[in-house]
This record gives sequence, C-alpha cells and structure tokens, in this order.
Amino acid sequence: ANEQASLRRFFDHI
Amino acid sequence: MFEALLGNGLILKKIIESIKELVTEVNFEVTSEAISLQAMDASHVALVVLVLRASEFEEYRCDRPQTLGVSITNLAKLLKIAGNDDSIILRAEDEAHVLTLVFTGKNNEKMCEFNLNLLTLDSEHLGIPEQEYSAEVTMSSSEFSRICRELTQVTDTLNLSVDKESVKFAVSGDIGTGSITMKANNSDKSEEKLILNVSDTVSMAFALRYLNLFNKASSLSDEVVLSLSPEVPVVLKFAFDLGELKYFLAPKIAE
Repeated sequence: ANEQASLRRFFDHI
Repeated sequence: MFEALLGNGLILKKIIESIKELVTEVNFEVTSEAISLQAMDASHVALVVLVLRASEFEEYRCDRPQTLGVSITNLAKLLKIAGNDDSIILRAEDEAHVLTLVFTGKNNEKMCEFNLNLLTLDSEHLGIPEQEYSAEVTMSSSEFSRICRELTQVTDTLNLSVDKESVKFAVSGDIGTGSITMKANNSDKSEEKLILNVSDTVSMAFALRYLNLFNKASSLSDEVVLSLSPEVPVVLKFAFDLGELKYFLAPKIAE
C-alpha cells in the first residue's frame, strides 16, 4: 500500500 | 475598476469546469498583468494554479490590484447559462462586493447580466519553489486522460516510471497487474507523439482519482506536460492561448 503525502510537506506555508 | 472582455467565453466555461470538483471557494487575484488563482483541494493533496494573461483578452482594464473571493460552485452555475459562442465580460468595481458577468450572444441578439456575490476568504498562498525536474513528459492530453481512465478500472494508484526512452504507466490491483508503455517518438499524429526530456530516471506513485480530475482540462489543450522529480509533487501543465492551468499532486509514498 502507498501512503498519500500532503502537499503542505512540500511547499512553505506563508 | 476591473473589466475583462473575453471573446471566446467557452474557454472560461471549460476552465471553471476543470477546477470546480477540486476547489469550491477561491481567491482570484486581478492585476494589470493577469487574472490568477492558487488553491489547494480540501484534503491538501492537490493544488490548482491558474494564470490568464491580460494581454490575451480582447479588452482588459485593472486600475488597481484586487482579490476577488469567488464561489467556484456558484460561478460554474452562472457560466452554464452562457452559450458556447457567447463573449463574456467580467467586471468588478474597486473594493467590490459582487463580480458582474455579462454574456453576449454572437450576433448581439441576447445579453445576460448576473452579479455574483463575492466572499471574504482566508488567503492561503503557498510558496512554490522553482524546481528543476528530473523528467518532463509532453504527450497528447486526450491520450493521457484515456490511459488514466482505463487504468482506474484496475486500481486507484498509478505507478509512473520515466526513463530516457519511454514512459511506463503501471497498476497493480486485486484483479491483477498491468502496464502501458509508450516510447518517445515524434509522430505526426498528435495522439501518438511523446516527447521526453529526462535527466534522471524517475518512478513515482499517484492517486488516479486526482489525475482523472485534472484531466478535465484536456479540453483546454491538446498537450499535457508532466514534470516529475523524486519525492516532490508532480506538475501537470495545460497551456492554451489565454494562459495556463497547472495542477500539483503530492506523490504517494511507499510505507
């Protein structure tokens, strides 16, 4: 199974 | 005052249809250069980035930059009323509370005017870094759409592998496994053409449900460009005369 990553982990949240 | 006239209203109808299932309420930023938006879906897995260049509108005026909070759901309802051949005017006063939409028939025989109430939305702007991608795939948007749709019947996760020669779409589900491999080629047939720009081999997994939602934008552009690097979100870019629509999707990570 693959776990779904969150976009927030990749982009700075300003 | 902001006012933009779009001779080909159908393109705006298609754009909103392409994002309405991902994002329901968004801030449109209007400036003298462009109309743009950036919004994440509710589960924070996908991001929609739209830019419509002012220079591509038949008429365009924006006296001061403004943020217009729009219900995409309601905008889509209103745009359904516009005919495919209609021109569309978007208009907002400074510090507007409504966005005015005017649809005009090809022969000026009919004009519809609606005021869409604007919303005050928390603006959430993500800093998307400039990224060099390991692999870039340019292919027919309808072919990519078809592949994603067909493989969805097998399972919910697409394994995408790209090397210098080919791109492989692989799935593994309860009913079995399978893959579709396409080799780079410069065919005259747009359906077959596949351009690869690969510095490093990449293999990643993505949720087909989201890819299928992104593929609604295949009506906007004959080509889609996929940009991939290990462990960062994939970008699907659909470019058209008026601007571009990009979707970012976080990869699935092996447990």
